[in-house]
This record gives sequence, C-alpha cells and structure tokens, in this order.
Amino acid sequence: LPVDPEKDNKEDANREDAKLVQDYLNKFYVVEPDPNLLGWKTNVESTAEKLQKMQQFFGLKVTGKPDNETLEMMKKPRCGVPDVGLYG
Amino acid sequence: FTLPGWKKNKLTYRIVNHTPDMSKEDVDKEIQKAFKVWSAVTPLIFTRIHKGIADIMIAFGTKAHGHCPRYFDGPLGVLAHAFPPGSGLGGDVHFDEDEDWTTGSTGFNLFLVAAHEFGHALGLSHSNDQRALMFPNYAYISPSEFPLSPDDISGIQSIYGSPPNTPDKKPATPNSPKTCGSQMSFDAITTLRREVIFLKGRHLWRVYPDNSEAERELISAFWPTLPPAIEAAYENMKDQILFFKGNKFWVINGYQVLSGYPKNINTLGFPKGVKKIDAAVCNKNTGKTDFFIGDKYWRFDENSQSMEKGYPRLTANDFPGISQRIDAVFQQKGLFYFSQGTKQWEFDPIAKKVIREIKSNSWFNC
Repeated sequence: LPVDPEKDNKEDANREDAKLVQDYLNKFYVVEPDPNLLGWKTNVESTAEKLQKMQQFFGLKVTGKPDNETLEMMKKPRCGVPDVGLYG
Repeated sequence: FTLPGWKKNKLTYRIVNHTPDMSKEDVDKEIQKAFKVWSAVTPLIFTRIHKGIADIMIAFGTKAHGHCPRYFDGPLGVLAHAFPPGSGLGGDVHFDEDEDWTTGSTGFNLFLVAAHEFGHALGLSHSNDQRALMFPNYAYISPSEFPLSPDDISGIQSIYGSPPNTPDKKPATPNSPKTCGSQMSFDAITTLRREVIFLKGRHLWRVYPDNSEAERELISAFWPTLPPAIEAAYENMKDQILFFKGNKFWVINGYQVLSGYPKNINTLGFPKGVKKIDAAVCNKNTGKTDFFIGDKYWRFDENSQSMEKGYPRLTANDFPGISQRIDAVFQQKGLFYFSQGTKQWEFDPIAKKVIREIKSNSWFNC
C-alpha cells in the first residue's frame, strides 16, 4: 500500500514524544520503592500518575496526558537530580 | 531539603578536572563564586584542596562517567547532577562535558549551574518555585544578581542556620562600611512607613528617627533577589518600595518582591536614552514622584502612573541650592533630604529653599 508520508511522519513524532515522556518520568519521577513495602505490592505508579505529579510540580494543568505544554517543559535543559524522592 | 545535611560547617572541595570550554582560571573562579552564594547565607566555610578526597568532588564527564550510577545524555537535556551529603559519592557534583560551559549568557553559565548543584550537595532538593535557584530547569539570570530566592534561603537555613552574627566574631563582610565614618555616603535612601532605610553596597541600615539605634542588615537577608549597590529607591503611595539599578527596577511589598520584576525603567515612561536613575522621592503631599538624573529631574504622576509633560527640567531651577548630581533623596515630615557624598541638604518643597546642611550620616546619632 502506498505509505502516506504525512501520516508516517506523524507516527514517528508521536513515538518520539512517547519515548521522551517515558525517559523523563523514569529519570525524574520514579520514587524508589519503599523498603518497608518490599514483598508487598511496591508502590509502582502508572505513567499517568507520574505525569500528573510532574505537571503539578511545574504548575501545569494536571491532565495526566502529555499535552504540548508538558512536552515543552520536558524538553528544557535541566538538572539531572530527580524531582521526587530522596535523590541519593 | 534532606536532613541532617553535613554534620560539620567546614567543608572541602576539589576540582578533579576542567572543561576545555573555559580557561582553568575562569572555572576555578566560577566554582568559588558558586560556593560563596551558600556561605553568604549559612555558617558554612568552603576550602579548596588539590589532591585526595574532598567532601565535594567536582568533575566534568560525558554519558557513563566514572563509577557514577547516573549517565549523561549528550548535549542539552540533563546538564549536571549531584548527590546529597554523605561519604563516597555523597556531596559529589558532576557536569555534562557535552554541554557548552561559559561565564556569560551563551551556552550554560557554569556559575549558575554550579550554585544549583551545590545546593543539592548541601542537602537541598528541587523547588517548584520558578524564581528559586533550586528550580530544576536552567534559567539564565545576570551573574551580578544574587541568585537565591527566599525559598532557597529558608531551605538551606533549615539545615544549617544563618551566618554567625555574634559580635565577637569577625563581621561576615569585613569590608562593611563604618556608619559613623567621616567619609560615609549612601547609594540610595528611602522611607518605609516610619523608618528611613539607607542603602550602601550589600548593606542597609534601618533608622527609626525617634530612637537612636540603627540596625545594619544585608540587603539579601530581606530581599535575596535584589542586587547589591542599589542606585535609587523610594516609597510610593501604596505602601510599596521601588528599587532601581541600571535600567531595571523592582517593586517590593513588605518582604516580597512582586512577581514579574525587575522591569525596564522605560516602562515608567523614560526614553531609551535614560540608562540609570541617581535618586527618587515621592512627595506624599502631591502624589508626584521626582526622578533625579544628572543635573535634571523628571516628574511621574503616581495616580495616573504616567510621566508628566514638560520634563526633564533643570533641578537647580526648581530646587534652588541643589545644583549638582545627587546620590539619594527622601522625604521626612514634609521636608526633602538631598544627599551628595558626605553632605545632606534639608529642603522645604513649599518655601522652595534649603533650610540647612547636615552630614549624610547625621541620622545615626554618631
């Protein structure tokens, strides 16, 4: 089937954004599992929950979705220390 | 913040390697300046060592670097990271060598990023206050401005307390001017409700005209985002103070610098050619503020918030006896006090004449 270049580019961009969001949240919004909870359900948060936490921290609209404003904030140069949890 | 922080106030640091983006001297200077930001507001003392293990080891690296569990990501993205107080990696600071490190506003200003990372190395986490140095995203501010916000200062002082002020200790700023020195002059003077506030360099003195004591403080202790060496200041009709330096001004309400400041002085109606203001005073009886620049002055209507027509005018024509450039001016009990160098003239704006000449520091009961 002829590939629709427009649609193809869009899908690439979406994939890139999805990777950006995942990398960002994994770097800065992963809370170390609580050692007291080991063996139980460690508090692994969903991507949407981590995204909401990030949006709250930066004073963005808390949607749990990677809207443009959130993506723009994620692309800004920053410090590598996480925004949540002990950064040890 | 992360308690307990370091369990000592004397900390060592070592610059393990340098970035090729800047001269070694510049890197050393920027790092030292970044430590001074934190020693200015805490009892901490930082000493550089050149070999062995320091509390704070500083290094430049790319991608996977040394034994560090965190990797850098190439240009942009993550600029640097640091570890909280502790042994081993604790307190260490790493900069991403894939960034362009500078002393200015291009690339990434090493002083600003280092001051942020040292905050982590001392036990601070990120702040969600966009004006805070500990906000995660990089934001350039002029290095001449003191980079700590009230949020940064309250955080670090929660761990280490404020600088020692005990009288028997050497004053934190050995070159602080002597209030009663015969050559005492001021950068700016303003009223604040019943007080008169004298500003010089990094300090301010609060004088309560009815009693003798004058309290000396660091400007940064009240308004951490204000730069030193303020050039003009005045209290307006809305219980606010305006501070001026170069072509910028800040509006203060109590202890809070209003957000959105500093602004450029041409937003008040000054033409582009006006680069700085020497002195300013708001006449509470007329609601007009006079801005003095060189041998001329401009008049600003506080009610309409606009510059009046027909200005600038020669100062000497409307304030007979005040003929030269002035350092500062304020109003007290209806009279104006013009300061130039060590002299001060008491001026009656109704009679339009100088009543007497006094010394600039005569308010300090020397």
